[in-house]
Amino acid sequence: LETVTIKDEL
Amino acid sequence: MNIFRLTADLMHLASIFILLLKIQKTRSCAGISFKSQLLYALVFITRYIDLFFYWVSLYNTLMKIFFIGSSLYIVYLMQVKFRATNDPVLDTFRIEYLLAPCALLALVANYAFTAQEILWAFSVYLEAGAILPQLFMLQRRGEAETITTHYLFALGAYRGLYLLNWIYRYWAEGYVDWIAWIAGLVQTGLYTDFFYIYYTKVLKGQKFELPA
Repeated sequence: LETVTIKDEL
Repeated sequence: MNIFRLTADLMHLASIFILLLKIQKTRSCAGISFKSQLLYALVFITRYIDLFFYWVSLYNTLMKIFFIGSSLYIVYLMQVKFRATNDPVLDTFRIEYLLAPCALLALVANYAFTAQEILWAFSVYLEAGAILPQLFMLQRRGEAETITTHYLFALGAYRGLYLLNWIYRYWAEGYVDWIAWIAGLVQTGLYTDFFYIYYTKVLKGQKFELPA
């Protein structure tokens, strides 16, 4: 699944 | 990963360990808002659902598992094991007034109209206000155990450090995330009064008491 923004934070 | 974010995440971990320590050591969850803890469990579940289909790093995955697991464990401790010490009379914040606006906001203000993005936005908005039942309860009690104030300080510091992390990331990587930024700013702002009293009282060895 692709996300729009990079979600590398918690 | 930068020093601000790493410290922030470690403060977040510390806050949970302090809370667990408070509950286990005093064998009581007095002074802790069950509603806030329930909201945090909901925040982590809705945000970290991507655990199953979006890989970032081992660090990221382990932290997500820890936050989901520990929040559910705290809910269990408060609702089952130490239920007798839980004080719903003072925990009167109406969370539906928080949940409904956050759900509505997530439906309108999101990065894409997909289930995952809506859930993510919802979790970010909800996290911003999840501490309100706890602060409301503190206000009603007028005082808090020192260990509880350390918990709140660590939790607030984690949010504050995320702001520094974003300033750094914007400067270093051109990283932008308006939803997280605005919600994070609101969330940190909610702690201002608490930080002030923590600084002027607890750090000077006094009991955390609100002016009558």
